[in-house]
Amino acid sequence: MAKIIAVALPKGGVGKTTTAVNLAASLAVAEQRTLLIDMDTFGASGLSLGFTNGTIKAGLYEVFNFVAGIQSAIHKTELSFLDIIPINVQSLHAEERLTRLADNRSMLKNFLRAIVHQYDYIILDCPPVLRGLSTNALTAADSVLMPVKSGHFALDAVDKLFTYLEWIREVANKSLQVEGILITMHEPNTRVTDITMRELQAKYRRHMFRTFIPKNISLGEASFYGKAAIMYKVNSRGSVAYLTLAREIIAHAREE
Amino acid sequence: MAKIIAVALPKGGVGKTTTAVNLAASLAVAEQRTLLIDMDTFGASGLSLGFTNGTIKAGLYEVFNFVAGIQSAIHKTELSFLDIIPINVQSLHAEERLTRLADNRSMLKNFLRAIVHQYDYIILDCPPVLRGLSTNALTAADSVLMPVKSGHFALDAVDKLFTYLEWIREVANKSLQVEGILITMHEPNTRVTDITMRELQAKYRRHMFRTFIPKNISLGEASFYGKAAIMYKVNSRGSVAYLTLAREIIAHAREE
Ligand SMILES: Nc1ncnc2c1ncn2[C@@H]1O[C@H](COP(=O)(O)OP(=O)(O)OP(=O)(O)O)[C@@H](O)[C@H]1O
Ligand SMILES: Nc1ncnc2c1ncn2[C@@H]1O[C@H](COP(=O)(O)OP(=O)(O)OP(=O)(O)O)[C@@H](O)[C@H]1O
Ligand SMILES: [Mg+2]
Ligand SMILES: [Mg+2]
Repeated sequence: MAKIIAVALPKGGVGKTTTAVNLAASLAVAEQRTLLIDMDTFGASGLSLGFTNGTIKAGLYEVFNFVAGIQSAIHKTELSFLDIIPINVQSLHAEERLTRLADNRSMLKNFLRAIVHQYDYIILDCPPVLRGLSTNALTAADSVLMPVKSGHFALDAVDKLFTYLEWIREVANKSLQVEGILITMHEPNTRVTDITMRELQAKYRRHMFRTFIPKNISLGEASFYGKAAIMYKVNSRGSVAYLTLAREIIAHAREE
Repeated sequence: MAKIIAVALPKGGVGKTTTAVNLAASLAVAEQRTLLIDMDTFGASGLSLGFTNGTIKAGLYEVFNFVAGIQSAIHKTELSFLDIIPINVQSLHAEERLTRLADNRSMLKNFLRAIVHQYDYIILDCPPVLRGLSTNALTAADSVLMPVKSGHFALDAVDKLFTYLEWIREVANKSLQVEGILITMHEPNTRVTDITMRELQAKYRRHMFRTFIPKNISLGEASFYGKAAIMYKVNSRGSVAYLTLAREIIAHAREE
């Protein structure tokens, strides 16, 4: 039975996609059967692993429209233990339609029942708003991983998500846990980082991962080449950090 | 008659809020009567200028709910030529309600008629999705300024916005122009920057601003202190870049 982890924060550009892709790849390297699902109509997770409109047979769009079964939306990647379901939104009209279908917040949860036994982990890459597809993801998930980039809006974004989780637990998913708060693009010894760390540790110390993800140029480069960092530069600081995060998450799952 | 500029891109964390706030402040320093409107329910523009829930009389939320007139939502800032309308969304319920009200894409355009003669520029800070409040902004705007951070998703985000602009011109705002593509958080001589620059210049050269915004730590720090960079460290590279951008935009407006 897979553990379903949603990667979410209602703030843009904090490293949600980078984390979803590289955590999924790291779990696969640790021989955990892993499925990555792109829940953002922008399609960044698919792009990050080299899936462009021409190479996608079917995606979440076709599944939510009942045009294709979920099995046929699963694509193999170059890592044997990593599969992906891209989103496959190719027009404004398709985006509008998928957003409306996602108003039924249990869609994803219902579709995943058919495949949840094929994987050890399912990772959901969420868009930066707490509606529609993000609500679908949080309704289906066992836990939420919150990537946070240091800055003025970090604490507000985390506060907002915790408030939203309380509502989700009430109306749709009472056992939803917090997987953890992950510091991304970490640049130590700056005033911005120091203030953010103080704010987050004062309020959310017990939810913080021990692993930090450093600011590392090869994480950005790897995405251009359609690869997870581990397949682009295995010994880069970014790759090593995501492998460490995967080990921390696997150890935590084993304790439960 | 104010020029209305929407700051938008369907990608998170590219510097939309930082650009909206610091461009508005720079226009004010150049003694242009300027109004900044926060169109993102997250409320980042308001936070960046030190407006917290306690200090807001009324915001866009009250205006769209016909609870307050637009004049009473206008707040003075420490810059005499800069006013702000914060969003003032204080709960999940309020966010949901405002998002639904924004389904009427002409709301903002109609409210702005009453105040458009009081300003030289109105700057709209948009959320990272092309729906709801962003559609309101693009329906009301004269032009769109696109902040772009170098990276794999930059070109896709710009392509997507250009497609959306064509639709907006057809259904809601036929004279909507492109103000320009602004490179933000610029770190020269990296592979990621070189690839992105090549991609953007090949396709959108004539829309690129001459001004680049460098990666500059004081832009992030200023926000923590509730100030535009110009009021925090006037001679920082970030402040100087946004002053230069303001001059470029003023010169462009004078040519029209
Ligand atoms: N640790 C890191 N070091 C350097 N660059 C990074 C790191 N993590 C992410 N990036 C870069 O920062 C940008 C934003 O990251 P990403 O797209 O993963 O954020 P996101 O939260 O998914 O954004 P969105 O809100 O648009 O979905 C990307 O260009 C990415 O390559
Ligand atoms: N030129 C810059 N140099 C350094 N840091 C910057 C720069 N521009 C923006 N930042 C920082 O990057 C982060 C993202 O910027 P910002 O919040 O303005 O982006 P955004 O596009 O408005 O994000 P969202 O999609 O969530 O609305 C912030 O922490 C901000 O302080
Ligand atoms: Mg993303
Ligand atoms: Mg913003």
